Amino acid sequence: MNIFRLAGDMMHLFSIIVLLLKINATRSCRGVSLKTQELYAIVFVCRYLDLFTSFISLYNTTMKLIFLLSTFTIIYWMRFHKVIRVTYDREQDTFRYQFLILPCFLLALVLNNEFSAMEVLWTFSIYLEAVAILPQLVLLQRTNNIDNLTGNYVFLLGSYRALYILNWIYRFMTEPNYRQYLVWISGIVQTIVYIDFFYYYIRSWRNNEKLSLPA
Amino acid sequence: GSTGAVHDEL
Repeated sequence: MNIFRLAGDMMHLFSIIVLLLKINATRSCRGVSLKTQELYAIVFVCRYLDLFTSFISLYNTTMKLIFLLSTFTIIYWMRFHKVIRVTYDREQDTFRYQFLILPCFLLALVLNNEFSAMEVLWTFSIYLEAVAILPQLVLLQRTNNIDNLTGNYVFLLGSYRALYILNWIYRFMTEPNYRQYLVWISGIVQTIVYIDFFYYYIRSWRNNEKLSLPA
Repeated sequence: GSTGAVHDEL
């Protein structure tokens, strides 16, 4: 565990905490994409199947459980909570995510390190995570008044991805035989997806303006 | 054969 990896994981954790707090405190999930949250739920379920097969560390297991539990909590709130579900932007959150899920799954069937159920599902989760934020970014574009917490949520998620790239560079330089090309390429794609958002986020922060993304 | 890769990242 290096400092970049730890910082990346913490950003990921903070992003989820920010989202949980925002929804819970304001009793509103306005601007939050249920589709992205559901994609993350699929990502975490497929990736963390190894909770049942291998133990890496208490840290690893705890984080996996937190990510799973928090994502399902958010989905539950958005779908079923009697106050919160009313605030969901159903008409705006129209990204057809089956067009992300199917290609990612087919790609994982073809491009993987080992043709086993566990490994294909793990690879699928890597590909799907790279594009899972897209429904959220599209929804932000359609939202006129992006509240600070939603903006911060996406910014923290993007920071987590950027820090993971630094983690991979560090590991590549310090660990013999450490390489995972599929993860690296997907991770770079995933980070590129955020670049546009980062630009507008930092600009609005510097100019002390409310964040808005051009359509 | 099976590599049984252990994925240690989240």
